[in-house]
Amino acid sequence: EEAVTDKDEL
Amino acid sequence: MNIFRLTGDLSHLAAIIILLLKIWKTRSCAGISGKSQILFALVFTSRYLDLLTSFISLYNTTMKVIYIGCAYATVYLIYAKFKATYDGNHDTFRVEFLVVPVGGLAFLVNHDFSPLEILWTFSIYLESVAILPQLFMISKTGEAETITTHYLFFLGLYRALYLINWIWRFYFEGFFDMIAIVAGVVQTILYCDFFYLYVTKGEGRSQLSIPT
Repeated sequence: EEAVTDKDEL
Repeated sequence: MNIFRLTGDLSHLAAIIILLLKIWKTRSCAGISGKSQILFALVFTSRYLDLLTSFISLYNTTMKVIYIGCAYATVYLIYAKFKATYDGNHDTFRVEFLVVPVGGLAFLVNHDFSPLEILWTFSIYLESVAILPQLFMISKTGEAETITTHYLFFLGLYRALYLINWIWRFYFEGFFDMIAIVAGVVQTILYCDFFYLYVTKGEGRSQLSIPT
């Protein structure tokens, strides 16, 4: 499932 | 990942480690707001729940785990191990005035009305104001130890670097997240007064006095 927000950023 | 994002992360890491080491080495958490530290633990917990659902990179997972671990370790040192040195009388900011409105806002303004995204949004909003109990405490006592000011400097610098990272990502990747940007701007503005004092009065002093 594609995340809506950028979970790569901390 | 661009250089601003990386230095932002490292600045954030430096802040967290500086605080943890300061408390550990001096065996004291005097002058540190336990309430701000509980809020930061809450921020990391609600934001990094994706650790349980997806894997992004080794760097990403490692940093998230370190941030969460250090946040809880700091709370433990303040409220358990060095509880006797905790300056609770001066840590009187009413956190419910932050958590309740921020929780409501996260429900109303988010990118997707799902538990994980609402919690992520909540963490972004909460982080932007989580330092207020600490700044309130310093304004109340009128001073902060030098090492505490270094902690605040790196903590403030981190989000400022993220702002530059978002400008970079907008131009080169077309990436744009209004919630993160607005919250990031608010967060950085809260540190501006402190940045000014840190640069103009902080050097060569053992303590930073904040005019009341």
